Amino acid sequence: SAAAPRRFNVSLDSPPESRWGPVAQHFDPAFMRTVLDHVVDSMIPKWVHAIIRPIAEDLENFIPQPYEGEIRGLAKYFGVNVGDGLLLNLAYEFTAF
Amino acid sequence: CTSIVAQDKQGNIYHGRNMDYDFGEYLHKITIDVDFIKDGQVKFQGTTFFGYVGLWTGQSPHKFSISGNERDVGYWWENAMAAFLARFIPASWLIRTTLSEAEDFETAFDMLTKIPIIASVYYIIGGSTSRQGAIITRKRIGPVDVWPLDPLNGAWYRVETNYDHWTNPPPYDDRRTPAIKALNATGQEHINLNSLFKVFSTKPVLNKLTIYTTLMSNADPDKYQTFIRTP
Repeated sequence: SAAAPRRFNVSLDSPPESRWGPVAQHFDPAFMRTVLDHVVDSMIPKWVHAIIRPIAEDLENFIPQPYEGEIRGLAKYFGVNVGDGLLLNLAYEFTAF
Repeated sequence: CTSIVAQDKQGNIYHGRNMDYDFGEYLHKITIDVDFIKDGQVKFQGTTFFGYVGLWTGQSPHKFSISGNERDVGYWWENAMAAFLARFIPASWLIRTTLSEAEDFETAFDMLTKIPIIASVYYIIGGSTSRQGAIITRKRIGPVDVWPLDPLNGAWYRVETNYDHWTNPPPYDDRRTPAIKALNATGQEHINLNSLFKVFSTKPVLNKLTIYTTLMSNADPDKYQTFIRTP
């Protein structure tokens, strides 16, 4: 079976930290935390997670805009640590080897 | 994943992909199509998982389309060094940046080929006019190989799964051969978005890990369409 996904507008004229807000209203933060925990725990060894998480928290020093602002905003909507928000966004890089 | 770029007899370019990944029980529920709006206009479109700001699938209307497929080479710590020391960008961010900034197919091709990224990947790009299509095999810095459409010599499509095209895929994960058989059975005279969807619905091109199928045609960007595939 095949069904169309939900479709949203994201305004690039809005600040990066808030531009995903209208989309976030359609998703349960608790469910998103479950997804994040499951993906991060499955892909990243705990000892690597422990090392990288504090580095990742210092996002703005090494991540370009708009990605830094968007991840920071999404982490706020989900109610998670911003470092974990970054790790979710590095999922491919943790598995492509 | 499986990505295909193809050209019909009239020179129209069609581009599609199956996104295969783990965590289907979650990802089916958070797959979204997004129109990125700038100054009241759709600047580019993409398909992603909510919370993931990069794009693995997207289209700049009337210009070009891009998909990315996983390429597994090297070691995880090389990726970590590329991320945190060299400060390269994730492969999916380069797709989104290219969709946002490139004004034409040639510029997009150049960006996807040259800009350093954290991990190896296959980029599949389609344009809006005849012969604009290619598979770009990437390492972190620069290309390993570029494999363009060559319809004048019979190469009216290119298929990329998750293996270098000059090698044979492993027998336990050969989605390339069934895709090629399905495309040959379809024929260049009958390729369009509907027939391409059927190719992507052929097993094992469509498999238990397939999260979604997206179909794109830059000449007709309103037909950008994603289907969530439920096993």
